[in-house]
Amino acid sequence: SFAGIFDDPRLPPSDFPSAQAEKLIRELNLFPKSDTNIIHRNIQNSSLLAAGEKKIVERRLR
Amino acid sequence: FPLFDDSGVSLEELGHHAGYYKIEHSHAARLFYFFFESRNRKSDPVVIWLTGGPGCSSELAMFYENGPFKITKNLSLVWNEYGWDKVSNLLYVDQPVGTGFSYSSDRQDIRHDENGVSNDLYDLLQTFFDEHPDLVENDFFITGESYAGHYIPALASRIHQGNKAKEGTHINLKGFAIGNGLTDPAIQYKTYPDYALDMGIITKSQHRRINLLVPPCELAIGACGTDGTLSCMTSYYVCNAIFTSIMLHAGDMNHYDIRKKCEGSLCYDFSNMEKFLNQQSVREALGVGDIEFVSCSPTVYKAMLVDWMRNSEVGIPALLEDGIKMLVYAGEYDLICNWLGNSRWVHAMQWSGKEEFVASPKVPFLVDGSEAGLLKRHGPLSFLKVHDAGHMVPMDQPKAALEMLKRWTRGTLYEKSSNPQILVADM
Repeated sequence: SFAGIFDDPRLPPSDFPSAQAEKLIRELNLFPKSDTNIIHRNIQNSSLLAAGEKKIVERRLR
Repeated sequence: FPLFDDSGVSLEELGHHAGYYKIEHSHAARLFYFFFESRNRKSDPVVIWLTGGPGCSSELAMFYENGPFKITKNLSLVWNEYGWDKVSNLLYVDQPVGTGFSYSSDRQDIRHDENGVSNDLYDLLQTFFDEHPDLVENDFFITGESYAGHYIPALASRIHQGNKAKEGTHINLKGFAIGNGLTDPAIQYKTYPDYALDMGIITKSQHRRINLLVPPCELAIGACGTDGTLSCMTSYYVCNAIFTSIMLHAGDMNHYDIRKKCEGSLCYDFSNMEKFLNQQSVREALGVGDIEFVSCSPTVYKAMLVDWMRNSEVGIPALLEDGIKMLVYAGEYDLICNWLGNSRWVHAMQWSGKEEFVASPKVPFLVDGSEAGLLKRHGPLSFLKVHDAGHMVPMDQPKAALEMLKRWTRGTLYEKSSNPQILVADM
């Protein structure tokens, strides 16, 4: 009884999760430059992180 | 922050903060957060907001739903008259790791389940309250929407467990609220065809046909349970065929708000958030340096797939039994996490007050004398169907959403009117 449903060519293929993630982001008109914030370099100019090895660093905003 | 200020509030008086927390149980991860002290009283409750996706940054809600400011077309900020910081000390966290300004230098820090997510947030809260000891006695509430329907019960359980075990600092958890959330996929996925039929999105024959997908979906989700792995991935594919089938009939309908259409592939335009946060002056104000802003992360989204179909409702009854309040609210025009599916899992949940909750009447939720929603409550459990709203209730009904938060955190969401024959949810 599922014939014609799962094999419906209009249904998404096996890369469905990637397509869904892309769709979610584009629907909101968002264009992040990176897939995720995994950083393999020294972080520069961050006054928050310049505070060193403290567990939490916080600054007041104006 | 380029704030256009016409409110008379002195900028010097504002307690607005941005911070990084170095996650204790990680290789090299830091969570970024915004913290806004209450615009009114320091003794207001502390409220954490969790944005869903999974993998979307907290700034999405901060700028477009319930934060202190909204972004204008010329990328300056204006006060949000209905920001939740009017009644609470408000905390937005970019999470899970990899989202927003939160980052790691080790890919192993990407989280795959609620255990990882809730432990990171618990550890952050512990350190946050060490940094803000003046807030530790305040009532604490967890809020959020969409995929946060998974995160929120997990974090509530983690905090409750930590409190009971006298682990670290006691967090004064009083309740948690889930807005248009995904919490119990077994019930919510099989409700899609019924909601779509009720709202005229599909016909009866289409409903009958799509319903053929429900038994295999139920079977797959049953195998997934609360901690399955491969079975959960399988059920993601099987069950999403239900939603996709409905959308094939819905055309360009906006699945976050069925009253609207998506123009091309565009359902909402949140692009100003990215433009704003990528400005040099703003980045300097935040202190984030050259860390990129990842508005929504596809990698984080995919990493959480194994978690998607797991039942996050299972820990809730224990919280209710211990008097922790839960509010489930849902905008009535959202399809993707629709009110009917949410109502059904809340009604089906096994706890000591189940029968009384099911039997309790629906009463109007009044804001300024107008019905803003329909409310049911028994004991610590409340369910609110919000009128004229889609997936993002604080964006669509900001005044009602602020009232909801205010009354719920103060225990006045549901009060008897002076006329004993009429129960109304009003001040």
